Amino acid sequence: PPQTPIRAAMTSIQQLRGELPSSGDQPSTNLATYFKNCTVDPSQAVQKRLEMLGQLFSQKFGEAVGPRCVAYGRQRFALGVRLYYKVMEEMLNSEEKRLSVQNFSKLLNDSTFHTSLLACALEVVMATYEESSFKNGRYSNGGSDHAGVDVCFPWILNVFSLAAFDFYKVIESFIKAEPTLSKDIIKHLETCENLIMERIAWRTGSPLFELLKQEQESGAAEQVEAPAS
Amino acid sequence: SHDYHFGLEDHEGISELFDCD
Repeated sequence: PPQTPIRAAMTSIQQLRGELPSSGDQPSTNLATYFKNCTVDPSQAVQKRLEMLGQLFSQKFGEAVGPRCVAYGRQRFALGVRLYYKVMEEMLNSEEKRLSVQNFSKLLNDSTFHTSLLACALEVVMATYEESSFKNGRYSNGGSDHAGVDVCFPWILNVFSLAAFDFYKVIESFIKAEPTLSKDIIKHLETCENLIMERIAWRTGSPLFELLKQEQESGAAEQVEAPAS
Repeated sequence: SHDYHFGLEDHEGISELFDCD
C-alpha cells in the first residue's frame, strides 16, 4: 500500500515500541548486575527518582496538553523508562569494554546523569509522537492553541529543572548506544544539540560558566591565542 | 539522508563527561 503520512507516523511509533523489550519497565538482569557491582548500589535511588520524575512529568504534561491527556503522558513516560534502561545498559556495556572496569558506582549514583539520560529518552519518545501529531493534523488547528508545540524541546528541561549543558552531555553517547534510532530522530537530537550550543547553554545560571571559570583557573599558565575581532 | 557527526574521541565516553574515572 502507498505510504501516507499517517501510516509513516504509526510505523515510527510501532518501531519504537517494538525495539523495546516488553519487560523493560525494570532493569534487565545485566543492568541489575551493574547496579549490584557498585560500591553503593543505586537500585533504590533509581527507582525512587523514576517515581518522582514520573509524577512530575504526568502533571506537567497534563498542564501543557490538557487534563484529559494525563494518561497519554503516563504512557509516554513508561515508554521513555524502557528506552532509558535499554540505553543505560548499552552505555555501560560500551564503557566496560573501553575502560575494562565493572564498577560504575560514581556514574550510577550521579543524579544528573540519570535525569539527563531519562530526559533524552523522553525527548526521543516525544519527538516520535509529536512528529505523528503534526503529520496527522491532530494539533494542526491553525490557531494559537497549538498544544503539540508546548511539549517540544526544551520543554523537558524545564519539567526536570535540568541544565541544558547536562542534557547536552548525553546526546552523543545516546545516539551511539541506540543504533535503531531513525534518521529523523537523530536529526531532531542534533537540532536540540545546536539549540543548546548556540543559545540555551549561555543563559544566566548555566553550569557552563562555572566550568569555564575552573578551566581558566587550572590552565592559567597556558598561553591562549587572543580571539580575532 | 542524515548522518550524525560524532565529535567524541574514542578515548572519551559518558564516564568522562560526568567526571567519573
